[in-house]
Amino acid sequence: STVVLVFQAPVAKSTKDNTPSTDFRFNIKRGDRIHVGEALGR
Amino acid sequence: NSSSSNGNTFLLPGATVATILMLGALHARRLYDDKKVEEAKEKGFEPGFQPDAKASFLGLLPLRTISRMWGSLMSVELPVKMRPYVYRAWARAFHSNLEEVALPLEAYPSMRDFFARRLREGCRPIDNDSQCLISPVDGIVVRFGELKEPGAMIEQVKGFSYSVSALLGLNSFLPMVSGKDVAEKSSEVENVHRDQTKKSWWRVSFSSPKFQEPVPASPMKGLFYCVLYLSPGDYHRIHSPVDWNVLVRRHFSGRLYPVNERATRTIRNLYVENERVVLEGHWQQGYLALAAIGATNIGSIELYIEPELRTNRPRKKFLQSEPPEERVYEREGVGCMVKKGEEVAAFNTG
Repeated sequence: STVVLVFQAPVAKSTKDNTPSTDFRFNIKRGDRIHVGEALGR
Repeated sequence: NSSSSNGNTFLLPGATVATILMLGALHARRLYDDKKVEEAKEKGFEPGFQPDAKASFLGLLPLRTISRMWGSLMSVELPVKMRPYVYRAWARAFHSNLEEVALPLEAYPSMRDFFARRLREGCRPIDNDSQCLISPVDGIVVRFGELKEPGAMIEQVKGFSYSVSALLGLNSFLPMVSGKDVAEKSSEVENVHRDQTKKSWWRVSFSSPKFQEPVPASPMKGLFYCVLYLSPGDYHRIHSPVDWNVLVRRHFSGRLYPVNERATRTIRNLYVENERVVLEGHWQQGYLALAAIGATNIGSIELYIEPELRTNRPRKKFLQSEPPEERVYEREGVGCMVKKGEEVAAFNTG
């Protein structure tokens, strides 16, 4: 079986004053094995 | 008479041997094809979409009936003494980790109960960083990314993509991708999300066409997706990826093609064709949808927030492509609130 997630999240802002951007980033790679509770992205 | 009876005596064994040889040849050919694909992938080359005769043949089979029969077989209660042997054999065949199983193997009356097993407390620690979105299931990351173009398509495999709105349903309140215009409208929508007293809003929103058109995403919000594949030996319960409010459930009574890697390469619109349950709602950052998609061996999708829902039921022939059956969750007008990591649903056989 398969689960598909679709969600809104912040995208990169052009930060002129170098404040840390709040954009969402995945921290996975294709083919990774993942478990319930592990972060897909932040 | 004797020669004809001799002929008959050889007929059955001969046909059996011929069938076994033919199936063996087909299987060998399939192993050879899959090996070629693995070698190509190791060289970094991803094989593209290529429908084959097997995919067309699958389309002719009564897969839903086969799935229900499989489920009935899996529901047969096993003698207590036999259970550990059967479940260990399954675990060996599909690489399940028996160390994590919550109960002693004898406690699962049937294969179906074992398939929907829970895990021991603490086996899946939840990443409680409030800024992160967690995996709702155990599985393999098939694809993920940001939906850019207005059509919002997800690549099924190189050379073939399917539309997100077809996957989630045309009634979906999927935000438009990076809508440049009408930012105020999306902030209006966000305000209403926050203002939980307007009970009627959600009821109206899903009945009137006005709100059924895609809600434009606010300029600083992107739309992301992630596709996760669960193999037969995986833990098959679905947990909540974040704290969110589930507002709508949409059940698509579809086909039950297999969804393994080979099927994604050969069956068009695989996830849009298959039986599935879509949950839609919103979280702190806006829109969120979770689509649980069944397969031949896993025709059942059970919801803890709606235990009475049944999937993969026998269908009347002429209703082949019936529209999705939808339910708006009405608790206090904000739907069902679900905490990050909480069990939401489960896949099962049959």
